[in-house]
Amino acid sequence: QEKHKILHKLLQNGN
Amino acid sequence: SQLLVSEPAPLRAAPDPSTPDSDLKTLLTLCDLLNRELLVMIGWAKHIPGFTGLSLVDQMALLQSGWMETLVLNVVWRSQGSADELQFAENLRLNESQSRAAGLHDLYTALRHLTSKYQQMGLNQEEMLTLKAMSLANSDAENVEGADAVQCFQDALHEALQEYESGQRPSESHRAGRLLMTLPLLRQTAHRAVRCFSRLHMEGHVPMHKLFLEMLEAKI
Repeated sequence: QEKHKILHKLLQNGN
Repeated sequence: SQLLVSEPAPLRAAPDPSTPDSDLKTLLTLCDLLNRELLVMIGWAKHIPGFTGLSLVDQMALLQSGWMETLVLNVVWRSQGSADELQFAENLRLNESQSRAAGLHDLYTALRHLTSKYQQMGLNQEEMLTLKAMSLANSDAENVEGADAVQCFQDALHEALQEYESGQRPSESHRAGRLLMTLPLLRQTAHRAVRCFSRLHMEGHVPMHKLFLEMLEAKI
């Protein structure tokens, strides 16, 4: 997940 | 019907008005468009029934594995009305010679092959949307932690496709199967697209957005 920060954030934070 | 109402509006390409037209400008415009489309697609995925019921780790795994297939299906769907162009957006269409000039000939050939296949089948929007959701659900991601949950997610989409076809095209008993049989070509096409954009990135002429690169790196 460290390596895939943007995707992780997008999924966690909603749109 | 959930997929129909969740389908995002198509994006427009946003070419930099201060840059003169060139093959490099085409590539910059295309990469910018695809990055925005990727962003929209991640938001869209959350509306696929069952997706947000998966663990965050599995949501990431499916997206990292299947994102290019969904982008490819979008382009192929938009190109259905054309005999020889790829319609990346209403205002970004490339024919064979334009694609070749931009270094995208392999991508053009691959996407047109899949486009023709769906044109011959008369793919409709409901089918395209279901296949798109399936391409995520069935992306064969490694390291899935909730295999049973992913299986249920796939089964629900498969059921939706079968129910749709038996209701709408009862005389075509092989329709759902024929659509599923296009998925290997979709994967192959997406693989060629990933190779094409990786090459562009390695050549270093086209700066790519962070999200697009992050997703590309997950595929290499």
